[in-house]
Amino acid sequence: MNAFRFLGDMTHLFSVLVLLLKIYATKSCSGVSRKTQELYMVVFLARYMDLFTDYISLYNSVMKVVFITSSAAIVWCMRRHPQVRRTYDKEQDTFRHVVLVAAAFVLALIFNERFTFREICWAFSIYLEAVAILPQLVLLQRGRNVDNLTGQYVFFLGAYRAFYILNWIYRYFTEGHHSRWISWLSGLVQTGLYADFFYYYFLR
Amino acid sequence: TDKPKAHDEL
Repeated sequence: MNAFRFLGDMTHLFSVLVLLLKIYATKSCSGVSRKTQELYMVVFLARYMDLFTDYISLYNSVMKVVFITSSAAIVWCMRRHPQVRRTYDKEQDTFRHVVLVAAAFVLALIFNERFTFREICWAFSIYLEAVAILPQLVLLQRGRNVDNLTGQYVFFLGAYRAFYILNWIYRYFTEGHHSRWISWLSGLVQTGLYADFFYYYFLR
Repeated sequence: TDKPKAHDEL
């Protein structure tokens, strides 16, 4: 594992933990899109179905469990926590996220490495992850002031994507590792969405 | 046929 990949994983982990701690410490999820969080939970569940079938390393397995549980904890807080759920901006968070799930699923059925359950789940999770931030971006643009922590959350997520692309470039040259084109393309789309956000974020 | 590679990234 190279440094880019590790930094990518760490910024990804950090973004999720920052968000969870923010919600837990302030007992408020104001400015956080529950739809984006639900999409991420679906992404992790679909991608890490291989947890028990393909063992890569202890590091990978632990991280998979951490991502699934932390994203589930965020969704649980926003739906069930007696104080937190009252602070959810339901009227603002109107993005039709089911459309994204359906589109990602159809894409995964058409474009996959192999027409198997595992590969379709994997491709589905990659496509969905690329667009899962959209409800959050829409919510951020509606709110007048971007909350510091919510801004940081998106910042760390963006850093994660950037590091992963550097990781693929690095692996391409050092290991001759051909990262699958599905991840390349989706990764670029995803990073582009963040770049667009930061452009406006820093203008403000 | 070759066995599909496992996904080694997160």
